[in-house]
Amino acid sequence: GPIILDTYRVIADYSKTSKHEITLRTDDLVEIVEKNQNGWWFCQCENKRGWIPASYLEPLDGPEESEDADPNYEGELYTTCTAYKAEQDDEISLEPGQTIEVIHKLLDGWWVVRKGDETGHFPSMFLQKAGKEC
Amino acid sequence: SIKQPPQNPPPRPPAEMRRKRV
Repeated sequence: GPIILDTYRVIADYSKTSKHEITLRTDDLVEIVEKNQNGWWFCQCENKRGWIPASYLEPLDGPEESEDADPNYEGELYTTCTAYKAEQDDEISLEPGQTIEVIHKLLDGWWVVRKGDETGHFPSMFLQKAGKEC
Repeated sequence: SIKQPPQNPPPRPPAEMRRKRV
């Protein structure tokens, strides 16, 4: 049968920053082709196709419901592949090769991780499951 | 075929969205 794609509404203007992204305006409606867990979603809007940040979208049906998975306070072990320096108060800075616990996998690609007593958001694209090669 | 996603982390949610989450 036909493939039905989820429709999302754009909640804020977004200007593309690299080649395969698309620029969208608030209230544009887009169909989602692929949801990557790094927070970039591939979507189509009229005749445009490209990647946009999941955080700029809300589902057309049920915009008040969170689609995020529940947090797992026991934590899941991951290793950092790439360094990231926090730019906002709720982020955490980590060096490559550090083992951390992921406690909340958010669809926007900024997972909540714990390192000792510190907790903060970190880009999921810089993480790999512990024990696997980056 | 779908091109690879951008190699940089996506921007954080716009301010409007962050307020909603609090």
